[in-house]
Amino acid sequence: GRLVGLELFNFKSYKGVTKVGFGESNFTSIIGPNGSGKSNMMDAISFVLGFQSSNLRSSTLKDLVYRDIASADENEFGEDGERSAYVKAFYEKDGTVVELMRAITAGRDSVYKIDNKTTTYKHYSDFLAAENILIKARNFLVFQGDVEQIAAQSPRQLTKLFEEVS
Amino acid sequence: GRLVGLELFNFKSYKGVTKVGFGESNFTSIIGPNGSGKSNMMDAISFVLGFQSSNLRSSTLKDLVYRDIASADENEFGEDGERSAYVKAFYEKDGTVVELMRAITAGRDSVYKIDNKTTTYKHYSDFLAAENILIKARNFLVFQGDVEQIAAQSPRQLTKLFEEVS
Amino acid sequence: RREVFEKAFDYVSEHIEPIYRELTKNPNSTAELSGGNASLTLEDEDEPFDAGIKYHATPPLKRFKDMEYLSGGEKTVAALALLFAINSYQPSPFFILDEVDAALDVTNIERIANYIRKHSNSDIQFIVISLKNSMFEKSDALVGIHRQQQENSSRVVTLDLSQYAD
Amino acid sequence: RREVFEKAFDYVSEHIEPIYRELTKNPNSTAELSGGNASLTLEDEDEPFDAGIKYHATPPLKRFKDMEYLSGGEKTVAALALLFAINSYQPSPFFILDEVDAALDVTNIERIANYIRKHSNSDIQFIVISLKNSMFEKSDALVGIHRQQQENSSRVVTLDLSQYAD
Ligand SMILES: Nc1ncnc2c1ncn2[C@@H]1O[C@H](COP(=O)(O)OP(=O)(O)OP(=O)(O)O)[C@@H](O)[C@H]1O
Ligand SMILES: Nc1ncnc2c1ncn2[C@@H]1O[C@H](COP(=O)(O)OP(=O)(O)OP(=O)(O)O)[C@@H](O)[C@H]1O
Ligand SMILES: [Mg+2]
Ligand SMILES: [Mg+2]
Repeated sequence: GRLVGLELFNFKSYKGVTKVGFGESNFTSIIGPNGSGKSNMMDAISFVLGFQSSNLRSSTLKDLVYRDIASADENEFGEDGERSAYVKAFYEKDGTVVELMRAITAGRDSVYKIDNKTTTYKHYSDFLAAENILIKARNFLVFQGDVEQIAAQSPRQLTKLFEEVS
Repeated sequence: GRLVGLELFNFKSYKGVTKVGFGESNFTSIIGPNGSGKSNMMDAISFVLGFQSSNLRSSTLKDLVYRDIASADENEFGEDGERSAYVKAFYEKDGTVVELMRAITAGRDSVYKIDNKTTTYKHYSDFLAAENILIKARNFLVFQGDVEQIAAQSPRQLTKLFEEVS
Repeated sequence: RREVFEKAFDYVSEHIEPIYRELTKNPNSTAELSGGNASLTLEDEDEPFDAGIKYHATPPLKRFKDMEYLSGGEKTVAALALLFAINSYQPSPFFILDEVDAALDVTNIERIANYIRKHSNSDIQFIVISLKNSMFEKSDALVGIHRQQQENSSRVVTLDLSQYAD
Repeated sequence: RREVFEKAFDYVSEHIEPIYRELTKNPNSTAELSGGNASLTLEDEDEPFDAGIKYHATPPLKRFKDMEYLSGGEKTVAALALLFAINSYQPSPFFILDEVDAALDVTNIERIANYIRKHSNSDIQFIVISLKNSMFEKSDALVGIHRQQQENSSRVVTLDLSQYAD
C-alpha cells in the first residue's frame, strides 16, 4: 500500500485543518526553514500510526495539541472542540483508500478509528502490522538526530531489533 | 594569545609529519569530504591541550597513533619511533611563540613539554588555565554532534559548568 | 522463535553488503567492484538471543571496520545501509526520514538520493525531510512548509516536480 | 566560592540575551528590536549550588520558551548563544567548532558566520569545521583536508582567503 495523504487538525504547530497530498509521488521531500514545522509533520505521521508520545518530543498528549499562548493558557484545555486534535492518514491498499484516524480529546486517551469506526489500539496496530508497518520495530522511521545511532547501537540492541522484525 | 599553527606526527589519520599554519587568520575554516580527517584535526588540538582520550572517540591512547593495517598489526606497537606520535601547538603570547607538545611513546603515558622542556600535567594545564584555556570547563570546544546538547543539558549540569568557569 | 530469528538474520546479512556497496560506490561508475564492505556477525552462534549482533562496515579503500573509527558522515552511510537492509526482510510500504543527511557531504548526499530514486516505487514510498538541495531536487514532489506569522501556524504548499522532469 | 559563582552567573545572564538577539535577528536589518529572547534563571536563589540553572530561549515571533519546544535548528542557535555567553566571562583565546551548523538552514548559517566574522579578532580566534559554503566562504583562511589514497593518510592544503576579499 501507499500513503496517499494526511489531514491534521490542531496538531502541534498546525492550527485548524491542514491537508497534505502525496499524489503519485514515490519520493517526496518535505522542505522549509528551521522551525517551520517539518519535524512536526513527521510527528503527525508517527502519531497517527500509534507511536507513544514520548517518541514525539512531547512528554504528554496534551503537548501535541496546537497552543496559541496569546489567546489562552492551559485553562482552555478541556473545552471540547477547542482543545481537541486529530491526524488522519489516507492509506491506499488494493485499490481502495482506508482512512486511519487518531484523535486526542480533552482529558481522555487517544481514540483510534479505521474508516470512521472506533477500534481498539490492538486492532489498529494489528491492521498496520499486516501492512508491514511495525510500530514496535520502528524500522521505517528515522527521527531527527537519530540516524548515526542506528549504526552505533550496542550488539544487544541490534539483536532486539531483529527479534522485533522477525 | 592565539594559535599560530600545529605540527602533527603519526596522529590518527595523519601519517608522518603534517604542518598546519593559521597565519593571521582570525576565522579559519577546516573543509574537506566525509572521512578526510577534519575531526581528527580537532582531536589533535584537544589532545595537545591535555584532554583525556575518552573525549577523542578513542578508548585508549594507542588508538590515537597512526595505523596502517596493511603493513602490520598491533605487534609493531612498542618499537620506538615506529609507534610514537605527537602533536605540537604553536601559541603566540606577548610577542613570542611558545611550543606546547604532547607525545605518546610506546607503552608509556603522555609526555608533556613546554618549549622542549618536559613538565608535569599539572604545570602544563596551569599554563593553559592562565591563558583562559579551561580544559575542565571545555567552554571553547564543540565536538561533532554535541552542539544541541549544550542547550538541552539539565539545569544541574549547567550549574556545574558555571562552577568550572568561575 | 529461533527459526524465525535466524531466517530474518540470514536474509539481512546477505543483503547488507550489496546495499552498503550501492551507498558507497562512485556515483559516476557502475563498476561492480566499487564500494566498501559491510557484514553482520552473531556474537554467539549457539545462543543468538543472549548475545549481540555485531555490525561492521569499511568505507571504500579504508582498512578499519569498527564503527568507532568511522567519521560522522561514514557512520551515517553505514547506518542507512543497515536500516535499508533490515527493512528489506519485511519491507514497510513507506519510509520517513528526518534530516538523515545532516552530516553528509555533497557526494554522499547524491549517493543516498540516487539510491532512494532508484528504489522508490508504488510499493516503497520515501518521505524525506531535508535542508539540502542535492537531496530534494531529485524527488518527485515537494511539500513546502512555512510559518504563517499572523496565524501563528505552520502552512503547507505542495509542488509536483515530475511535471518539470527532464 | 559562592561570590565567584554569582559573579560569573550575573555576568553571563546579562550577556545571554544580547548575544541570542544577535544570532536571531534578521541578517538584513540592524534594528534594535529584532531578534528573540533568552534568559538564565537560578532555580533556587538561596542555595544556588544545590539547584540548577534554567536556560530559556524564544525565537523571534514565537511564544514557547522551554527547550523541548524548539526545533533542531532553533536549539542549535540557542546552544551557540549560551556557549558564547558563558565563554565571554573568561574569554578563551580560541574556539574550535566541529560541524555546529549541521542542523541549520542557509539563513541561520549566515547569522552564525556573520557573528563569527564580527567577533573574531587577534584576541579571539575561531577555527570552524564545516561542510557548508555559506559558512566557510566567510572565513579569512581555509584549511583543506583530503585523503591521499596511495599514502593512506590525511593531507592538508592551506588557502589564505583574505587576498581575495572584496
Ligand atoms: N503544541 C504546539 N502548539 C504550537 N506550536 C508548537 C507546538 N509544539 C511545537 N510547536 C512549534 O513548532 C516549532 C517546531 O517545529 P519543527 O520541529 O517541526 O521545526 P522544523 O521545521 O523541523 O525545524 P528544523 O529544520 O530546525 O528541524 C517550534 O517553533 C514550536 O514552537
Ligand atoms: N589511528 C588511526 N590510523 C589511521 N587512520 C585512522 C586512525 N584513526 C582514525 N582514522 C581514520 O580517520 C578517518 C576519520 O576521520 P575524521 O573523523 O577526521 O573525518 P571527517 O573529515 O571529520 O569526516 P566527516 O565530515 O564525515 O565528519 C576514518 O576513516 C578512520 O579510518
Ligand atoms: Mg526538524
Ligand atoms: Mg567529522
